[in-house]
Amino acid sequence: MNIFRLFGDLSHLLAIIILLLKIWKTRSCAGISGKSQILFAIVYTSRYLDLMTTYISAYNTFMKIVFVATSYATVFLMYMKFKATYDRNHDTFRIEFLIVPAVILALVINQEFTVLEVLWTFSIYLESVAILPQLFLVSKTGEAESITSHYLFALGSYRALYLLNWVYRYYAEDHYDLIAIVAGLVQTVLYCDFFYLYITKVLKGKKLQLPA
Amino acid sequence: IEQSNMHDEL
Repeated sequence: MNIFRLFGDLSHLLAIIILLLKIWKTRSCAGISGKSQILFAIVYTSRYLDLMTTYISAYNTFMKIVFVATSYATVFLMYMKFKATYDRNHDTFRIEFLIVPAVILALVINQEFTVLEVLWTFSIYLESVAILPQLFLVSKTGEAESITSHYLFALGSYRALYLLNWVYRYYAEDHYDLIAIVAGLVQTVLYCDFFYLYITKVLKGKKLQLPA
Repeated sequence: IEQSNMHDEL
């Protein structure tokens, strides 16, 4: 464990808590893409199957359980409890166009052709594009509540911090995982436009308005 | 430098 990965995981946890609080407090999931939340639930389910087989640390096990539980809780809140506030008309990204390529790529480019490894690789590829429906929804509505932009900033920062973690592990631990690094780069690049808007607007108290 | 095969990250 290193400071980059620890802050990355905490930023990830913060994002999930911000989102749950936003939905629970405002009793509304307006402006949130349910499709992205479904993709995240698929990502954690397919990545953390090793919960049953390998024990790495109490921290690792605890965080995996939290990520899986909160991702399903968020999907439940959006599609069941606060279903009436779900923005179905704008949340129209075809997630099969993300899932199918991730499955194919995981079958073709992986480290080891075993069930657990292919599912792990699929989850890495899918996570790198899982935010697209959310960014698509923000671009369609042309704006985002500030709480939603804080959620996106924390979520985007988590993988950016992981990039620093991988640099650290390459030099300090002679360790690297090319698939995770390439997917992590793609994932972070997708946030660049948002990061720019967040830093130049939201941090100055303005609303996040996308140039229509 | 070896490619890792144990996924110890979240």
